[in-house]
Amino acid sequence: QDVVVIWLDGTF
Amino acid sequence: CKETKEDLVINGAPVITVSRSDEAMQQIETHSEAKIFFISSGSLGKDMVPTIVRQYPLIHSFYIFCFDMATHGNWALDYTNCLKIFDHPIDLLVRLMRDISTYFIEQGKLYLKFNDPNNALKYFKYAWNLETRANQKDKVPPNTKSKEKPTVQPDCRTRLNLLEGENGLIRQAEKALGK
Repeated sequence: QDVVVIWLDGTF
Repeated sequence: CKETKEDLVINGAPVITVSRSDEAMQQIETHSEAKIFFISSGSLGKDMVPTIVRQYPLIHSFYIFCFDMATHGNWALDYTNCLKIFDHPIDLLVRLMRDISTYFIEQGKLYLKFNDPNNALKYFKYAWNLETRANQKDKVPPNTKSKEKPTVQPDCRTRLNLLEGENGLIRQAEKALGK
């Protein structure tokens, strides 16, 4: 199983 | 942040940046087979996290960043098993890297067990790199630990100790490969 980082921006 | 994204990408964790909630949902659907680490602000997370958990109850790890943790304490309480909340970006990124590394170590162990040392070694090395970078980042001021008196975080060795050394996981995988 692969890893994915989902980054909903406007975060930083 | 940019540096961390590069670190993650190089070490086996593609980062997909989206700017709207519906795009995020779309990506989650596209990657429904993957282990997803989801990062968002508190205000966006407040709506997104319950929606995601409802549709995909099994997958997730959420990392919420907000300036005022108290404001988000209430809704976040329902998700303590899969959600971590941070008021400093470096803390979030360091924790994310360590959690991904933990996951890679578990994956690597499975590969070792099922006689695929090649992939095991790949995951152990990714994990080692992430741990090392996380330790470096954790030392970069400012961090939240104390604004008045910056403290130098000691290295977190827990997983590095598993990976390194003559009997460590990296060596075990190398031996299995005949190295």
